[in-house]
Amino acid sequence: GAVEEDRKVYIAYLGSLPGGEYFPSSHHSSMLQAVFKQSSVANYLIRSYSRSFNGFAAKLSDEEAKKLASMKGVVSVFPSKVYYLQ
Amino acid sequence: TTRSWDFMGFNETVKRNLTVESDVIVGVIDSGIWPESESFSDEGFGPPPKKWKGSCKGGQNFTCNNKLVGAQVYGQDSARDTEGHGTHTASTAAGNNVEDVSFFGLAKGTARGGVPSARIAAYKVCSEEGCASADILAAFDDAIADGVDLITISIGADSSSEFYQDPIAIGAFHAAEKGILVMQSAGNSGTSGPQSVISVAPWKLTVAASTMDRLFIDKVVLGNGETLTGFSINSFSLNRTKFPLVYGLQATSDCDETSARICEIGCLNSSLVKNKIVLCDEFGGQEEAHVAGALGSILQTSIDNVSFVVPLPALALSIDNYDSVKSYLSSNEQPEAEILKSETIEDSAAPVVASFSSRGPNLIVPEILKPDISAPGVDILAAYSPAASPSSIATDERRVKYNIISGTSMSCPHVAGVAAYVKTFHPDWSPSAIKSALMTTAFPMDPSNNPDGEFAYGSGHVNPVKAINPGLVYDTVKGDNIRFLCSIGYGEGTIRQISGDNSSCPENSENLLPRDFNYPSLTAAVPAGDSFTVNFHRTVTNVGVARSTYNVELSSNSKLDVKVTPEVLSFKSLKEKKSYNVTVTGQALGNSSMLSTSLVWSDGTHSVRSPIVIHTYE
Repeated sequence: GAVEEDRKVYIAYLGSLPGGEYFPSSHHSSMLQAVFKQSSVANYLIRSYSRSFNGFAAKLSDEEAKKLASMKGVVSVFPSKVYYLQ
Repeated sequence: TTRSWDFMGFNETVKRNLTVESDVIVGVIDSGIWPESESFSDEGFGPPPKKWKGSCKGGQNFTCNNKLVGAQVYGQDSARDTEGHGTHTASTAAGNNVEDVSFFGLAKGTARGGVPSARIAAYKVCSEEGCASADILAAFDDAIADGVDLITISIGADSSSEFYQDPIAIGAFHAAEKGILVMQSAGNSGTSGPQSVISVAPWKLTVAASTMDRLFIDKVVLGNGETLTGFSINSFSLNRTKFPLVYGLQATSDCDETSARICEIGCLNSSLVKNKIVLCDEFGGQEEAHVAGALGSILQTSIDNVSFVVPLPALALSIDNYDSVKSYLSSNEQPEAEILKSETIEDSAAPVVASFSSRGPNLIVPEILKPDISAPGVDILAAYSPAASPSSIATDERRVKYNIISGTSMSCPHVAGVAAYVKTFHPDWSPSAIKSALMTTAFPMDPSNNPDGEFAYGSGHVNPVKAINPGLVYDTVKGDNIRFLCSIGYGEGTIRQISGDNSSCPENSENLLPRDFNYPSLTAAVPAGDSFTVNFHRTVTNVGVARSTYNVELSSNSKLDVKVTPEVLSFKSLKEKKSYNVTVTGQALGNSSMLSTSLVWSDGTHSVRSPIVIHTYE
């Protein structure tokens, strides 16, 4: 029920990729579905990290980020900040 | 780079392993790249090495070649560099040798990267608005999988953060687990003081910026004949003609006094500065001087020995020299001056850590010394994007193929180039072994010229020639990074998740200390006001001569008593490991203070040097 404008990009870091058969995008989508309690999450999942480690970036409200952070298998959830050239 | 490599003794005739070098791929996470630059021409290059698994997805109007083997862009249309920064860093790390380049005749020479025969993969994560964490993490995800050998990233946040919230620490961790060393710039917040270093994880190599012996200066000749020396990279000549001087405060129509003195944007009246040299109390006033159409500008600065490209005849003066000009201006009815074209002089004090280079100690893990090492990062000439203004001022319409810029961004790819060079001689070395080789062979820096000592320069100034033959290395083995995380309080579940296996913290992990991580420098944080005794445990691996004996040498510091056990390490074979303990005792220190000394393991040929730092910063 979060207002769209309140959502910002968060990164969910899930650590290393698990061994064996694993489908990162569908896992990431199902995690978001659990947070949003709705099946359509394509508009919120911005990026999946799945080649070298596991995680994703998604548009979340602060409350949704907290909920995601409490889920099993999540190392951290943090806002995507702006970094600068040095 | 027309001077920086030679300054370190890394001249064009050093021995190279060219076949291996051409198989090295340097990943550059930055603002993109200018693929048509001569620094990235693929003349003489064969096809990419077989291990390369990446692709060229540079977007519109972007083509890779056998030198620039890969490109990827995140959140934008093209990997083409419109800032100039990514082109500069990539060419410093691994650009071709390009003869006879200069910035309008200044700093003329051969521009070259640390490993000119290596390949480059560019990952564009920054635009003029900055670089999003989500994109940075995506670039690491790709670069690691693409098969790069090293990653250089001259990007940072405003402040340091916990590893699990830092995309560069996360990316570098997984890179290290796959054998890829990541170099990151220390940050440019040195003037904010201690604890400003933003790259804090022990699995990264954090690079400070220092000067080299080529110093850019500029001069202004006042109407009374007095000549004052300041800093700028001013490519303009006024042809021996003096022009009227006017103070920003006198040349405004609309602004309050404070804004007018510093020539804030919109403050100067064009008709009052036309054909005049305008004085501004801040360096940033040059932009308004240029926009308003002033003929030149004299600016006040608090930063010494760093020169920036200016869009008009201009120079920055120290507060004292600037006051002299203001005094001359106010005491003469027709004050005038000529600003000369910049010149270079030899700076015998170099290397000195730049005032802008971020300082330690490490705010997140106080017992891991950061920055790790220093390298040239002041007034570096390297390839640039012809789409960008050389002064970064929009109204400066000049376009150049090579530009001179400063920052820890510029020092970082120097160290990446050296790390790549070491890798060409030791392709099987781990990231920690390469890092150790760079740190323990670094030139010691002179604390009298660098009063912040190790908090400014880490282990010292990178020494490429020595780095390929360090003798001993402080290697970390599989699981050490995880055990380090245990030592700073990461829980079992988190550890398993990060490692992706059944890793667990040792039973007594509450007794693990971050300072016992097998790091090439030794740092302890002790409480202020109490005498102290601290112990360090280290293990070295022999990579020099099979049968060798190393003796410990300690530099003197009357306030620290250092004991090393054993004092002799005898090796019978290569890759053999030996452990030793260090005990440091001392009297009580005040708040926010530090003491340092060093230990060296020497076999008469190799000198394996580690700084020892004791501090009371919280």
